[in-house]
Amino acid sequence: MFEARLGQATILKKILDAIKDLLNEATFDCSDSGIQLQAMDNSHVSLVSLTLRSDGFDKFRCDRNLSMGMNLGSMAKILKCANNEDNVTMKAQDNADTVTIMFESANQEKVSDYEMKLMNLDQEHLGIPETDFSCVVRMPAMEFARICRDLAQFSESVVICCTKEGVKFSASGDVGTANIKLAQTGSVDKEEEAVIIEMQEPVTLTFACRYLNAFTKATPLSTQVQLSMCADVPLVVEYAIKDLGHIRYYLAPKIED
Amino acid sequence: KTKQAGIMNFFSKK
Repeated sequence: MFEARLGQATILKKILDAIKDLLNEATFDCSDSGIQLQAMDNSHVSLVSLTLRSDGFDKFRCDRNLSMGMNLGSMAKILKCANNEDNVTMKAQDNADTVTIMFESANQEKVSDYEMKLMNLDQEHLGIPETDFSCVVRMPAMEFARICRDLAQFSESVVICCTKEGVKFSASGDVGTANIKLAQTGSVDKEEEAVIIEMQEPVTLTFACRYLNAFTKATPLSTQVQLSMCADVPLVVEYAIKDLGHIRYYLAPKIED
Repeated sequence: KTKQAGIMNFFSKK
């Protein structure tokens, strides 16, 4: 028996919005420690890794490890039927071929349930090596989304250059060149407005704008985003999900042809 | 000129 309950459906809606542009379907691996999802996008350029800890749920029970393959378009249709403040419960029997998603209004006067067919997905799990990153940048998630959106107008690629002075995002194309520099913030009143750079050595890497823009669909989940970079390895873009877990996106760099 | 690398160039199958 698997049962996981969250106080607000809005969290699950935001999580789905953060992955459904990259993935058509995905396997949710459930165990007593929580829910994990790892999947590559269709073109095998990026990898999405979602971790939801069992202690972040209002109620969590998972007697046997369970892998639930879900069509994310179908899940989105079901979640559209929930009000943001509704409680949401996911339930499945051991070895079931369906999952039940139930919404309850705060006053318990409306209860709806949706049974969704599960899929058998033949998904490859990748081993992600431990990396000592050369640069780790923490910045407001909204600012990162704005930069990715703005620079995508000028080129398919963005160059991220990180030094101890700051981080520079550049794009160059037919229109010309765009550069956005962010300096590390001195003192800020609000922690969520800070730009913090931890640098071991400077790094310059090139990434495809369309994936970065897809990752920024996670912006509503978190006030801050963390970018971890190292020469010739994938960029890690991480959004914390408060008291519940995190979503990490790994993006392979563009390399010299 | 740059070309897009694949994620499996970096991460191995488990």
